Amino acid sequence: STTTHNNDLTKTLNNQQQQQHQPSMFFNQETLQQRLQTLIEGARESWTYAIFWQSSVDMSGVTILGWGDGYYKGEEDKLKRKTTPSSAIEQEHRKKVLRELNSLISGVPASSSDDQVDEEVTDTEWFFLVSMTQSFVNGGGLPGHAFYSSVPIWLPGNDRILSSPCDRAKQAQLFGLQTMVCIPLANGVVELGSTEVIFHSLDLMNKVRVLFNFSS
Amino acid sequence: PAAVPQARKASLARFLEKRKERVMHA
Repeated sequence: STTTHNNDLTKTLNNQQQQQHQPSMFFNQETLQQRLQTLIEGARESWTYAIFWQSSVDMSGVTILGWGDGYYKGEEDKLKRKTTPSSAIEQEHRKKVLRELNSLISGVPASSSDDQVDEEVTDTEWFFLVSMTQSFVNGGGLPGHAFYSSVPIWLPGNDRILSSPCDRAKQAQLFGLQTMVCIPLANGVVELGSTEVIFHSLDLMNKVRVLFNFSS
Repeated sequence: PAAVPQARKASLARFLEKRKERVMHA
């Protein structure tokens, strides 16, 4: 189903959310990236990625959580992973999309012999890429749920992730993520994911709140 | 409104660049 949903990832990245209003921002893309990187690289735990979902209001007054920025670190040790390798067809699809995205960014026509694309596109890389096309309306999805309830969500381990009613959590589990965290803030949500089981950390929660206190 | 696709493209460009580095050092 992921293949079907993401057949046109390139177009989606170009066109999605064109009608969305931006809230007044106290940050820019560069500082956001630095904050995400600081959070992940400075953490004691091994996080695979961090995403900032930014809240905004569309023309009809609906609150939307959309992609703000993300930092992908990757897995510490891919050999420890116990997920089933994706099929050859799925890998071909991912590589094709990656070539198109490379072409979109570089402006150079896609080539079937692109070295960096020949490397397997891992499940967590793909999950991170697909996340760029997603948004959550009116409390939908794991980030939306955290934002609307103003309560952090911490799902350590497969059982906890699978017990979530949110599709994003189930999708994450399918792609090998074993911990998902969503921390709501005034103007968005910080989401963290890991292929390892990581239990609740007050230190991390505080770090997020300090790092993403944009008005300071 | 154009800021959103631009933000995504910036994220994507960064992701692809870092992936390139990871592949080269693998």
